Amino acid sequence: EEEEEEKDEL
Amino acid sequence: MNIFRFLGDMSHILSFLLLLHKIVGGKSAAGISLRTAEMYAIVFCTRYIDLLWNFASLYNYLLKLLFIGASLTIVYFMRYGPSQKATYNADEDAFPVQYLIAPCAVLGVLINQDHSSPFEMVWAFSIYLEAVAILPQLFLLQKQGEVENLTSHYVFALGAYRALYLLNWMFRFMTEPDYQQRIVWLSGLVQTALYCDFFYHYYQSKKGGLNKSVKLP
Repeated sequence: EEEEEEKDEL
Repeated sequence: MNIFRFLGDMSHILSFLLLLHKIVGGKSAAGISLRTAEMYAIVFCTRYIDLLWNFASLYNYLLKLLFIGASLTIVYFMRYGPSQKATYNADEDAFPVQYLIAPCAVLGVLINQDHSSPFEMVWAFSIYLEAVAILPQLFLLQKQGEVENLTSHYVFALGAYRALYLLNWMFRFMTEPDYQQRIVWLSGLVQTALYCDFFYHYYQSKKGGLNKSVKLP
């Protein structure tokens, strides 16, 4: 399970 | 934001402008895959659903609205525009998209960044679907052999956008501590790999002059 990455890209 | 990502987004916008110019301006859907256009509309409507709650930046917000609006406009004109319907080749645009959408949906549920969040599943689905969304379009071009000039620039710009994103991810990986996005990296790699053959023929045909049409064997 990958830790949450912020979604700052399109 | 780095130059690779900015150029990638600009290339993506350019691909939309070229496609809109052809379909709405030129009133022609010749050589364009409605199936790819519809899958891209699904990709953006699912991935950018966080417009409702995520304001990472005004730049992102505006481009998300632009991409959703442009992709839906393209599908609308291809489905309901009289002259677009007349020039759209439905029986050649026959790639079985259900074999793309179903596996991506399964993958989205199984492999994502947070199994307790429906949005993460939908987001991962959209990333996987985007990687293969171009297949019906490439399939159609392969069938037709010759690629009309504007269409070739549209496909090139669309392929270049994700290739530039690959450079953006490498740059971020090298400059930002513990930055990693394995889902988008792998999907972006697959997506760009699918264009290699087209890129090669595009380069071969364009080195003799930008207006030569691209020939696919």
